[in-house]
Amino acid sequence: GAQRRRVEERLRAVRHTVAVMSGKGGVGKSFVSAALATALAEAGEQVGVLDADLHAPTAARMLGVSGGPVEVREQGVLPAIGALGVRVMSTDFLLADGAPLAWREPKHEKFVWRGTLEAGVLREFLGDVMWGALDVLLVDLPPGTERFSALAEFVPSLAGVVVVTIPSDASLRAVQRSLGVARDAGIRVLGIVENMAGYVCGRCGGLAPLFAGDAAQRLAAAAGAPILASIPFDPAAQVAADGGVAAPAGAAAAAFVAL
Amino acid sequence: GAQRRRVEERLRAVRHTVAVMSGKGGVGKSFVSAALATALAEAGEQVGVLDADLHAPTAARMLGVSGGPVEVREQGVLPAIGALGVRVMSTDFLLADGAPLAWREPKHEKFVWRGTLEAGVLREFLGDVMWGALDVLLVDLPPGTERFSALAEFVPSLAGVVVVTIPSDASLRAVQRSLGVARDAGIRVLGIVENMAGYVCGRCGGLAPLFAGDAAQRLAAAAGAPILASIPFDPAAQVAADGGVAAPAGAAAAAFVAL
Ligand SMILES: Nc1ncnc2c1ncn2[C@@H]1O[C@H](COP(=O)(O)OP(=O)(O)O)[C@@H](O)[C@H]1O
Ligand SMILES: Nc1ncnc2c1ncn2[C@@H]1O[C@H](COP(=O)(O)OP(=O)(O)O)[C@@H](O)[C@H]1O
Ligand SMILES: [Zn+2]
Repeated sequence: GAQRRRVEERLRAVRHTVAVMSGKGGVGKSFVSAALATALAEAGEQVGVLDADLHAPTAARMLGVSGGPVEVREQGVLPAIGALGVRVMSTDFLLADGAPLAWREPKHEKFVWRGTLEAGVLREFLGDVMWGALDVLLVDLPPGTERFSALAEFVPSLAGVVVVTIPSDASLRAVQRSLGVARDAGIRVLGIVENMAGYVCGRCGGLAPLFAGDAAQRLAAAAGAPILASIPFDPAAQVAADGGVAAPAGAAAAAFVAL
Repeated sequence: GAQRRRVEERLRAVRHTVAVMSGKGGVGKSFVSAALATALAEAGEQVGVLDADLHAPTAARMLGVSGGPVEVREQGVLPAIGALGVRVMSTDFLLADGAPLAWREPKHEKFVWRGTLEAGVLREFLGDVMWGALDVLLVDLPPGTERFSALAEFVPSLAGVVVVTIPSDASLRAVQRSLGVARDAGIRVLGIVENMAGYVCGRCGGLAPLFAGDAAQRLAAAAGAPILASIPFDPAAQVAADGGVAAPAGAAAAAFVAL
């Protein structure tokens, strides 16, 4: 009702809202989100990143804005501004350093409110943040399917979802489990990003094997979507990303912009 | 009340119950759980593995038992038997191939029951599975802190928790967030396992850099607990583990048994 209209109002000047998902944690979903956002900004697009991975908010730090106090105005909350003008909103800004995201739940119903409260945070990040005019708003989802239904409900104009996977069968199975739920929520798969596709050896410089498997190819075929990029694991990029400088992802952005 | 007594009764013949945790997904928590269980079984211990990571149940497959139908008897549910006689219980056995774990929640309260239902599965795996006499029951927890309070409540005799981390600052921060909650729940840190500590290059054979950082050393110092093992990423071990043969972890098991 009223909340949906508020979100719709707030996102009126956002041309495309795109979610980034993965089947399980640790495959580089935030790394890819930050790289994609940076590459789009380098191409002159106005970009926002909403970090909806509430328990492991890592995208903000990779975009060079972590722990910043958020400014609350009359008309809403100002997002933080990262490198190249990328606008960012994340629970990373709200949690005291090192504190987990914990709700003051009524003691006896400890488990009851967690899901409801988390869906509320996503709604607030969508509806109360002053995103302004954007070409692309990337929503970095938590791994799995927890926020799909809330996202589809609040953003009926969602362009679709970019799937991040590593080559392994374990990741293939985890994504397959999630894609069924995405389809049921009416969310389109825009493309697949294969990450940790081989390892750029810090000793011999060659491309060595890391994760065996062809998850990206099988997911692309099943979803009828293109592979947007295949990114190797580069130890130098890991140091840079965890230090606030997102990896170069020119190829992925070019494929993405073409969408 | 009655449920706690049921769990207590069921675990009476289990000498040590140990949880395995991580701060975020993808650091190798299940890989280490399967390797630890296998190494303990090789040392002649009777071992069980309870996969409490309901949305990404991967430990069972690494122990060579996936999708097996579970046998329900009058006195309880029979666990599956993996390599070297390791007893295993996992939602992997309950989910139809490729289906996500989804609850038939009342439509309007979609978020409300998820937490309560998930805590119920952990209680059932503890109280209704015929674990029998075990030297060690390993509980592979989901990443983060969600099940801590339920575990501490149902297993007051819990020996403690083994923390799995990769070297990165991101993993350090994620584990630090979780350790505060473990401390509040009265759970002791038994030791730290550093995983993906360097990469055994499939081309030049040398140990090359993978994740920069010293998370394991800092966590061990803060928790006053030993580093049980430091395991490099070995592409051959990844292929084996995803195919049902857990990695050799002799060093970790020896340090663990010594606990
Ligand atoms: N292609 C890559 N090259 C180098 N480091 C990477 C790459 N992809 C991910 N990483 C690193 O791996 C870790 C996990 O990535 P992250 O984006 O946090 O995963 P997720 O969001 O899927 O949990 C981070 O430390 C990140 O910097
Ligand atoms: N030390 C290692 N060497 C080789 N492969 C590993 C190692 N640790 C983890 N893996 C692989 O990495 C992937 C992620 O590990 P997993 O145990 O599923 O992580 P988590 O349980 O923390 O999400 C799996 O494919 C696993 O086989
Ligand atoms: Zn090499």
